[in-house]
Amino acid sequence: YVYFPGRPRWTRDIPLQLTYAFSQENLTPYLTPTQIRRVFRRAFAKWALVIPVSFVETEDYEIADIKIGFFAGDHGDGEPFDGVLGTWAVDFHEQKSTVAVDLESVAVHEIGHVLGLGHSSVKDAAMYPTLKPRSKKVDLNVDDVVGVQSLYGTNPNFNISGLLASETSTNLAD
Amino acid sequence: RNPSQFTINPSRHNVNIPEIKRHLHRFGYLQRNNNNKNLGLPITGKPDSDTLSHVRLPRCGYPDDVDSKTTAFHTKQK
Repeated sequence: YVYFPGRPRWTRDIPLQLTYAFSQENLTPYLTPTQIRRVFRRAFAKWALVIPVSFVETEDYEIADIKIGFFAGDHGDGEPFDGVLGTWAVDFHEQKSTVAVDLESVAVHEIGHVLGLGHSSVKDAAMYPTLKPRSKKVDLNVDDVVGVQSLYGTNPNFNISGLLASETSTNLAD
Repeated sequence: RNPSQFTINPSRHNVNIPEIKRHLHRFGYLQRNNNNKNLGLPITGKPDSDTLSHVRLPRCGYPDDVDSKTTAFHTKQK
């Protein structure tokens, strides 16, 4: 795992609560707001499971800690996007495009950035910077978990042995 | 980010490491003289298929190496 220079993190009291809101003007037209909300709720839950941080949706985009939207080109952070490369997907059974990109996997990754993680070199980590079209990576890897827990501490309800057992079983299956 | 300018039908015989690095530098993806290992890829000294496959994959727009960002990263048109 990698941190941003200076190791920035949210510094309010623990347990930390962060609000998130969706842009009303900058959503993607072929997914419904309900589909997008459901995906992000699941993605936030992955991180909330391992650290003492909760994420609460708010309607007020302006004051939300985390603002979610779909943007193209220059979007204000000095790193303009190239433009449309594929199609967002929430269900590969419905979305048959060969360039479909799983929205939940990307959401999990981007939330990792919001929490302070940079790009990992561990291929199975959620924070690895590439994702093949029509593939999913929605579960946190040990690398992601250790990285984010060293920033925020551990959720008292989280048991890392469950995650390790799950990864061992996946590796055996591979 | 779309690296298609040089990855469309690349030929093994006419794509070499310096050329790739010049291209990545020109478009702000890589600093000059950067020999760092990245993405967990093995260092082979040639544009191997693993590396080229990764270059073609859709990826997060945030730079990998945030420490080495230069002015060019922000001002060059991608």
